[in-house]
Amino acid sequence: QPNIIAVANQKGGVGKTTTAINLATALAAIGKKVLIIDLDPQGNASTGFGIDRSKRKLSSYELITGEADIAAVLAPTAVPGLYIIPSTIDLSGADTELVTMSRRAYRLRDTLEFDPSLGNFDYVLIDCPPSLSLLTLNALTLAQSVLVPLQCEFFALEGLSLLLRTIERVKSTYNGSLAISGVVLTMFDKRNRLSDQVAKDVRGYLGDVVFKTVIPRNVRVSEAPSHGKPALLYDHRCSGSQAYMRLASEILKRERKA
Amino acid sequence: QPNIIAVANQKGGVGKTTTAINLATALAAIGKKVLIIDLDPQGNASTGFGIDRSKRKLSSYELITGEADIAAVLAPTAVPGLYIIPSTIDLSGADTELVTMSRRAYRLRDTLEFDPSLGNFDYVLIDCPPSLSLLTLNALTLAQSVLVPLQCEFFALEGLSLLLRTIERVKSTYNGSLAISGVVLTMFDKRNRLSDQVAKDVRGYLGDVVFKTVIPRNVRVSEAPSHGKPALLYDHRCSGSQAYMRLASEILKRERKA
Ligand SMILES: Nc1ncnc2c1ncn2[C@@H]1O[C@H](COP(=O)(O)OP(=O)(O)OP(=O)(O)O)[C@@H](O)[C@H]1O
Ligand SMILES: Nc1ncnc2c1ncn2[C@@H]1O[C@H](COP(=O)(O)OP(=O)(O)OP(=O)(O)O)[C@@H](O)[C@H]1O
Ligand SMILES: [Mg+2]
Ligand SMILES: [Mg+2]
Repeated sequence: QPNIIAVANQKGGVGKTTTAINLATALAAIGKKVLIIDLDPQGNASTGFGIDRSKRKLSSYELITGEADIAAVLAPTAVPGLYIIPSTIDLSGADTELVTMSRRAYRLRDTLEFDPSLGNFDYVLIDCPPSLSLLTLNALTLAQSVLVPLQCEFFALEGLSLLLRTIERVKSTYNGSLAISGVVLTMFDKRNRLSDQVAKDVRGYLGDVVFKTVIPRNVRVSEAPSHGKPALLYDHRCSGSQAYMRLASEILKRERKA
Repeated sequence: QPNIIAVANQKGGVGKTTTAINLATALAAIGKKVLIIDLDPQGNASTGFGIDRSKRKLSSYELITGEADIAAVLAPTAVPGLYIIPSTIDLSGADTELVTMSRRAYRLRDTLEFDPSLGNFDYVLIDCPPSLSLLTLNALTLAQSVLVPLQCEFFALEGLSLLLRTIERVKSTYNGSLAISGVVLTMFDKRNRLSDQVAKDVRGYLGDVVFKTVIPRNVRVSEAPSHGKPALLYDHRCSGSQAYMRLASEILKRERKA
């Protein structure tokens, strides 16, 4: 069975989608079979792989409602070995619809847990929306671990303790095996004292939970989605791409140790 | 009655809170009486004014549930003429709780519309969370206009048409007088071609709806919240503070013409 990782942080704009896209690509480049599930109604992860909105007939919405299985919603990407379950605008109603559904926190797990297609993958990455809503709860209930992108900014640091408390609550109520895969510092700007300060604070607070790999602020990374490509395809030599390759090998190393 | 502006965009990290805090401060500096309502469970706007979490007894949550009025939840800030209704973690349950409440889209409006304290203010700014959830819907139903901060990045541009369609839907279903106050470009980096490209695309698409004032990326702006102060108090001479002062006068100029 695959290693299922939710990429989550309720703070907006911290690099969840960028990390899900580029880490998935880096893992595929190393030879892993990877599935990315776009669980954000904005659909940025789907756009980041160039999946046209008109081609997203079925999506992660149908997984939540149980109307479809992986085989029915799966789409290939330009990256060999990497598949995506795209999201559509239908998903923006899901949070409200889920409130009155039975087993509302387990919908994604109930649909996927025994889906035979899951066995085709080594890694599943779930890109979460910027909230601690029922969609994110569904991802945390399905996943074995949570990867937390953390922008090196003050407001992002403020939200971290709320997120960690939420993960603990999900672990005790919905998913006993949920662990923290790690916290990855994103958009680190070495010219900026604040980045350093936040990095020191987080490492002091969380120690080895924080990945050694730091993702630098790198304009090539933010240009790539406008070409419908992950940074690793758009410019594999840029500092952002190199950092995501290092993050992939650090995750694999942690796996082997565990 | 005050001019009520919702600062909203479902894309995360585009500068909603930073714009709400600094525009409110700039309007107060020009002599307006301003109220800021923190409607984001993250509570970044409250932190940005140095309101300690332990002091936030009553909050915007009690406005949504109708348990309190403005006078009961109001808190002063360090800026003369500027008051805040802080948010607490209670608000993170509001989206789910609201689904089954009566008049769920009108809760904020029902509580505030006839509140006598409202008449003490010239402007009310509502800082919205990064989603098109019931909390944001409550803000859009109460407000007369929406100010949309737009980060000069590709993913942020992608979300704009979804937001504009949502505003149209709210206008026809819940609040016929809702208008767009304008779109303000944020975190503009003149060294970066992508910023220019996004700015050109948005102006081409929306014309004069886009404010002439552009907010530059400026590290002093992101440092200010860690001191519990708006950028205008932390460093009034920096390029970010100057831009927010210009934005305030541009808004006042648009008001006079309207
Ligand atoms: N390392 C980086 N260098 C430069 N820009 C980056 C980097 N990582 C992300 N970005 C840009 O920052 C913005 C925010 O990143 P992204 O959209 O991935 O965050 P998110 O957490 O998924 O946002 P949301 O909360 O809206 O889902 C995007 O425009 C992205 O292109
Ligand atoms: N002009 C600017 N220059 C530099 N940094 C900025 C600027 N505006 C905002 N920031 C920083 O960018 C980050 C995102 O801004 P902010 O938190 O205001 O966005 P938001 O849209 O309110 O986010 P969320 O979607 O989580 O509510 C913050 O860390 C903030 O300090
Ligand atoms: Mg995202
Ligand atoms: Mg905010």
